[in-house]
Amino acid sequence: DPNMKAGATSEGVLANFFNSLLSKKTGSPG
Amino acid sequence: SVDKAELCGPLLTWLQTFQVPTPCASPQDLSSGLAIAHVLHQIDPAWFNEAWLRDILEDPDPNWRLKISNLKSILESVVEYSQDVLGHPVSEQHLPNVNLIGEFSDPAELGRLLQLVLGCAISCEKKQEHIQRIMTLEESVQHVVMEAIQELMTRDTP
Repeated sequence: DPNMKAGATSEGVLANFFNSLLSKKTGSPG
Repeated sequence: SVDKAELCGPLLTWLQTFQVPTPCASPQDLSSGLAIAHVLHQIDPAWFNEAWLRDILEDPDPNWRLKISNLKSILESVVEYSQDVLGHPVSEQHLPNVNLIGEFSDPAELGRLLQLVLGCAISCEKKQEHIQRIMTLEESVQHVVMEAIQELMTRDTP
C-alpha cells in the first residue's frame, strides 16, 4: 500500500530528525 | 521560510503539553503572555525563575497595554536567554511584533514568538525531556515543529 509506505517514511524522517536533535550538544540549536 | 501564521496552531498544541495553570487553548489565551511565561518557567526554572514569573504575573488585568508590557518583558528575556545561555543570538528581523499579539492575538506574530520559545526548549539543559515530549505529538504537528526547528537552525547562525 503506497499510503502506508509514505506514512512509514514520514514517521522515519521525524524520528531521525528528533533523534539527531537529542544527540546534539546542549546549548546550540545549530 | 515557514509561514508563521501556520506555525501558530501546531505550536499552540505543543505548548499545551506543558499543562500550565492558565488557559492555553487559543491565540487569545496566549495574548497576555501568562501561559507563555509559565511554559518558560518550566523550560528553565533557574533562568525564568520564580521572581521573574512573579513580575510577569503581577497584574492580571486584561487591559491590552498591560498585556503588551508583559509580552515585551517575555520577549526581552527570551532574546537574552538565546544569546547568553544558548549562544544563539536572535536577529531583529525575526523578532515578533508584540503589539499585534497583545492587541489582536495576531497568529503570525504569535507563531514567531512561539518559535523562539521552541528554540529555548530544544536547546536548554532539559532538552531531552522536551524533545521526547514533542515526539509524542500527532505526526502532522511534529512535522510543523520540525520545520520550525529547521528554520531556527539555519537562520541567525553566528
